Amino acid sequence: MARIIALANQKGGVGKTTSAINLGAALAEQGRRVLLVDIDPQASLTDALHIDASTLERSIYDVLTRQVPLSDILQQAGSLTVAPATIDLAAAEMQLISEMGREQLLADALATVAMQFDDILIDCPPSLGILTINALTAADSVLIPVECHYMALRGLAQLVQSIEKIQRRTNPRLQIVGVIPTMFNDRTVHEGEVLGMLREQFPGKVAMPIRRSIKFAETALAGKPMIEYDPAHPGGQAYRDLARELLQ
Amino acid sequence: MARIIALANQKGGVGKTTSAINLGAALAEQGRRVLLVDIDPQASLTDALHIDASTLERSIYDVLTRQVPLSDILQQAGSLTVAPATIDLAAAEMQLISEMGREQLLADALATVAMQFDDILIDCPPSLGILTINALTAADSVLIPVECHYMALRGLAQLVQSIEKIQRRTNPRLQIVGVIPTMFNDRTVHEGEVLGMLREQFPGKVAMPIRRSIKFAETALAGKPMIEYDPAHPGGQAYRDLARELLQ
Ligand SMILES: Nc1ncnc2c1ncn2[C@@H]1O[C@H](COP(=O)(O)OP(=O)(O)OP(=O)(O)O)[C@@H](O)[C@H]1O
Ligand SMILES: Nc1ncnc2c1ncn2[C@@H]1O[C@H](COP(=O)(O)OP(=O)(O)OP(=O)(O)O)[C@@H](O)[C@H]1O
Ligand SMILES: [Mg+2]
Ligand SMILES: [Mg+2]
Repeated sequence: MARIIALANQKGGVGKTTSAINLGAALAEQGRRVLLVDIDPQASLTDALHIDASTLERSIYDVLTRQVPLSDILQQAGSLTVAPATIDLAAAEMQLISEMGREQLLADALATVAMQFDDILIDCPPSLGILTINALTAADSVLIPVECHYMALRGLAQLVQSIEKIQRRTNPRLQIVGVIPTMFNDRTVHEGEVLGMLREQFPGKVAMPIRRSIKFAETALAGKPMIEYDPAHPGGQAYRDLARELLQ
Repeated sequence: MARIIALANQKGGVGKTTSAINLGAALAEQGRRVLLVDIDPQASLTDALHIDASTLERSIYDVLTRQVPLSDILQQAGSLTVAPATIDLAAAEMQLISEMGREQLLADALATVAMQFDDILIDCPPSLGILTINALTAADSVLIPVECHYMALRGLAQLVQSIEKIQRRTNPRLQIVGVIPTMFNDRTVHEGEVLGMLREQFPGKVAMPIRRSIKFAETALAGKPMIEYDPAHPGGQAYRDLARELLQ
């Protein structure tokens, strides 16, 4: 049975998509069969792996709203399998509101392919709406990417509350397995202080920081994870270390 | 009549909140009466100005869903007046779905205070849902903060399409008045290239970049705009320049 990990944080621009792609690539390098699921209407993950959303007839939108089988929409991006998103997904929030059991839709879809993968990573949008709720209901683990800025700290209490609500109501097995400090600049006092606060709030769960590097932005333009774009780059190594920690 | 400016971009973490606060402060410094409206359920703007959301009995949520007068919820933060948000706002997306004329709710509320202000800035959440649609329907101008990374470029076409749809359906006077390159690192080739692409896509509308500085993250911890936190800082000057451009 596949392990299902949600990359979630309603704060925007903290490295959810970048972490899903690079952690996924590091797990695949270890021989794991990895599925990346894009449930963000921005379709950043789909685009960053150069899957052209405009050529897709079907996407995760059709799986959630029209019972199209998940296996019908899967795309290959190097060593990674991707369930892509398109902009149609923006309409899903409104369409699913009145649906019975709407939180379970993604969990049900992932169950149909769980035997084919070892790890399923879900890239969430920057909100706590119905799409992120679907991801947290389907997942057994949550990884929380965080930028070490005060403004990113603030939303964590809201996120933890939402996770606790989901544990009580729809998914008792959900666990926060880690907090990933991303785009970290160790030359600033502010980021060091915020990192300290994170370690106090989440004792034993804060991974080694992933340092800020413009090369991560370049990888999205190139359509590749860092370990393919620049195999010797320390950023790729940091995600390898994270993958190894998760596998223990 | 107040000028109403929406800070919008569904890409997360591109400096919407930071731009609303610092542009607002620069306009107030020029003697303008400025209202900042927080319609993001994360309530980043409310928190970054150290308005304690947990002590508020009413917020923008009550204005949109219970017809509480906007003037009843206003708070003062130094030279700025703020219409604060609380986490309740997350429920508004679902509650407003079936409401008649739901796109106009914010516009109607702002009309009740428009005579008291010269500039009203609206800080949008990182999505194109009903809250951002309310902001774009109420506004006469849109400012688009963008990080000069490939991943931030991608969503602009979606944003422009949404703006065009709003112009056709609910708000014909809406105009894109500017694109603000934020958190800019001029020592990288990638950001220079993306800035060039922005200038091609939005000729004549791209403002001077606001450079990356950790001091912006510190201002949120201090609860102040940059021009109060560190009056000589070039980041504050960059927003003063932007304010002057807007006033012409
Ligand atoms: N370690 C890093 N160093 C420098 N830039 C990074 C790093 N990680 C991610 N980035 C860049 O920062 C930006 C934000 O990252 P990303 O898009 O992955 O965040 P996100 O949380 O998925 O955003 P959203 O909330 O919009 O979904 C992107 O342009 C990405 O290329
Ligand atoms: N010029 C800058 N230099 C460095 N950091 C900045 C700059 N502008 C903003 N920041 C920081 O970057 C982070 C993202 O900015 P901000 O929260 O304003 O973006 P946003 O678009 O409002 O995010 P969201 O999509 O979550 O609403 C914050 O931690 C902020 O302090
Ligand atoms: Mg993302
Ligand atoms: Mg914001």
